[in-house]
Amino acid sequence: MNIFRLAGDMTHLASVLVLLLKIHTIKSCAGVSLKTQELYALVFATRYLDIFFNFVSFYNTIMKLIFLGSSFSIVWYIRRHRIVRRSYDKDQDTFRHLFLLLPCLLLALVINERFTFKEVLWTFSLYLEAVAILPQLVLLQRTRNIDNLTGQYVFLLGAYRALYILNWIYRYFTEEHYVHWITWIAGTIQTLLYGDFFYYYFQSWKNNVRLELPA
Amino acid sequence: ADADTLKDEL
Repeated sequence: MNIFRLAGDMTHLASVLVLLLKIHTIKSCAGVSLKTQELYALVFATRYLDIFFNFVSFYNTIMKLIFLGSSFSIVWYIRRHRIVRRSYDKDQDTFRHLFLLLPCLLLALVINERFTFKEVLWTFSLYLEAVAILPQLVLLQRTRNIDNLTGQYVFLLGAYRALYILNWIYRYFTEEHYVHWITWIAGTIQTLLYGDFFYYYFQSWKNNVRLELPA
Repeated sequence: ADADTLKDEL
């Protein structure tokens, strides 16, 4: 475990906590894309299939449980919670799941490290995670007033991805036989998707104005 | 080389 990986995981954890905190305390999910949250729940469910069979470390198991638990709770809040679900803007959050799911599944069936059930699903989770933020980014662009917590949530997620790239670079130079093209390419594409958002996030921060993405 | 190297990441 290097400092970039740890910082990345902590940023990821912070992003999820910020979102849960917003939903739980303000009892509102305004500006949050249910589509993205459902995709993340599926990402973790397919990636952490081995959670009970393949023990890596105590840290790993706990983090996996947190990500699984938090992603499914967020989906539950938006869909089922008596008050929270009223703030969900279904008409704005129109991105189609299948549009992302099918290409990711097909790609995972064709491009993978090994053609086994577990490995294909694991690869699928990587491809899906790369694009799962898209419904959220589209929703942000449609929402005129982005509240601070939603902006911070997306910023923290992007920071987590950027730190993972630094982690891969570090591991590449410090560990032998550390080459993983699929993970690196999917991860880099995922990080690039935040580029635009980062630009406007820093602009609003620098000028001390409310974050607003151009239509 | 272990193909599972990355499986220690989240």
